[in-house]
Amino acid sequence: VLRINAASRYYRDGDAEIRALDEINLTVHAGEFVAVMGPSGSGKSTLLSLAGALDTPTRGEVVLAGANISALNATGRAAVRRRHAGFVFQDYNLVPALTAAENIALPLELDGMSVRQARRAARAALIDVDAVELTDRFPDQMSGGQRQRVAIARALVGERSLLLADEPTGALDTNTGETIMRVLRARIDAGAAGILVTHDARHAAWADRTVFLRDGRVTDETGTAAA
Amino acid sequence: VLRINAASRYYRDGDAEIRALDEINLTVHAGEFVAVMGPSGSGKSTLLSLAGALDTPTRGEVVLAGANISALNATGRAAVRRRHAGFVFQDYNLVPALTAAENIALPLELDGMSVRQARRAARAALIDVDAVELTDRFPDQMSGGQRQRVAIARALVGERSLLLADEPTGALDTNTGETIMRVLRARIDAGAAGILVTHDARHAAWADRTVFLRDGRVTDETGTAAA
Ligand SMILES: Nc1ncnc2c1ncn2[C@@H]1O[C@H](COP(=O)(O)OP(=O)(O)OP(=O)(O)O)[C@@H](O)[C@H]1O
Ligand SMILES: Nc1ncnc2c1ncn2[C@@H]1O[C@H](COP(=O)(O)OP(=O)(O)OP(=O)(O)O)[C@@H](O)[C@H]1O
Ligand SMILES: [Mg+2]
Ligand SMILES: [Mg+2]
Repeated sequence: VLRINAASRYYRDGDAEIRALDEINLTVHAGEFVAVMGPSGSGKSTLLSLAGALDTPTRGEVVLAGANISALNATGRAAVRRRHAGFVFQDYNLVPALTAAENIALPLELDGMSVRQARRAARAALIDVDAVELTDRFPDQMSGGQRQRVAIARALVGERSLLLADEPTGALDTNTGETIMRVLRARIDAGAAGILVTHDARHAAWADRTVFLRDGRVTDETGTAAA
Repeated sequence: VLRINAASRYYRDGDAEIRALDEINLTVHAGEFVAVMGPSGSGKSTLLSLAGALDTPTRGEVVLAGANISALNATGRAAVRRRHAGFVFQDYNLVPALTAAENIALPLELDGMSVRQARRAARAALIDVDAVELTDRFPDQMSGGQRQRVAIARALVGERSLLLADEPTGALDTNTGETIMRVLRARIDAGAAGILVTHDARHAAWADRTVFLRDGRVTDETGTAAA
């Protein structure tokens, strides 16, 4: 589903070069769940945005669902991303003018699904993340953790082949966090590929293997990687 | 420093009444560090915004540094808040057009401090949160945890008598989180009063006592409360 080959992402800051990612290799197959851990600023969110074709590498290549994203323009990348990736952003990124259900239904309506069907799927996703009472609430009427759960629900609809979750339990208490991990694991077992960025080792434990980043590089890898 | 007396905060949602907080009592003295824990949606952020005069209670009263905030208008509350409270918001709330150092210096410049002096204090705060390399970066050039640390540094300048931190370590790895807790604890020991909202029991352990919220009410309290 995803192959990242010697990918790097550099930024210019004045005359300094910031190596957000440096020569990263990562492959994730269908049904595989990879956790990514590392200090603040180590490149985790950058890795996820390359994986989901939100950004292009400065060097190396990213192949998502067979498409080399460096070969695409912004429109091409958006098309690949919309069909294949479900994103949970670190800052949630909900549409302020839409209710929780409308936010969740949006990717499905963009897929061409009827509003009626999309709303039904949105309701099911809200039940999964234990947030059905939030259906008609707007983002500014919800708590941080409630917005996070709605963002998770949005990533779960439409059976995307690659789930990319950037610290999806950061604003959640332990119990709610466990509920979310169970839902994510079920999705992977049903065939999705998943990358979970987390600071919580107990959540990383739900994955099949964990990759450790530091200063834009992979420093370690643990867990039962496919032999 | 802070006395909350039978305070409630209700919202209208159509014809439903949402009790974000219901009859809360809380007193925090100088040098006292209180942690607040509870499930997502239980009222923690709401409690912090009442404590810091960002919001007024629907019932009951909030007295901050001797001022009854229900008796003040928005301008009056802003004045009390600016002088007495240092806030770390759940979504950081940095000014996008200002660099890290400028964001941190802003409360001091609003206090009337010279730009030169304010920048020096901002640099010291950046050192405290281990983020001095971010001095001239803009918020959109920083990672989630980097923004969070800048938000923390901003709350620490100006020796505010009440520190209000809403999940300030949510986006931080364990080591960086420990650094932040040590800095907060040092501030409390130096005389500030502090309320820390957290989902992490290991961070709550740095406080003198922990208050547990559920559905807008206090359900439990633990720790060595002042006898
Ligand atoms: N404008 C609003 N209209 C309706 N309900 C609201 C509004 N703002 C907040 N609420 C509700 O008030 C309750 C408490 O919210 P609060 O943000 O204090 O929770 P919290 O404990 O901080 O949660 P989290 O851990 O998820 O950040 C939630 O159920 C929330 O949905
Ligand atoms: N536009 C930019 N210009 C300069 N540096 C940037 C820019 N965007 C990101 N960076 C830097 O790239 C590095 C990696 O950022 P990234 O957001 O991937 O970190 P992260 O591991 O997700 O951190 P966190 O755990 O704090 O969310 C950081 O040092 C960050 O400051
Ligand atoms: Mg990040
Ligand atoms: Mg909150």
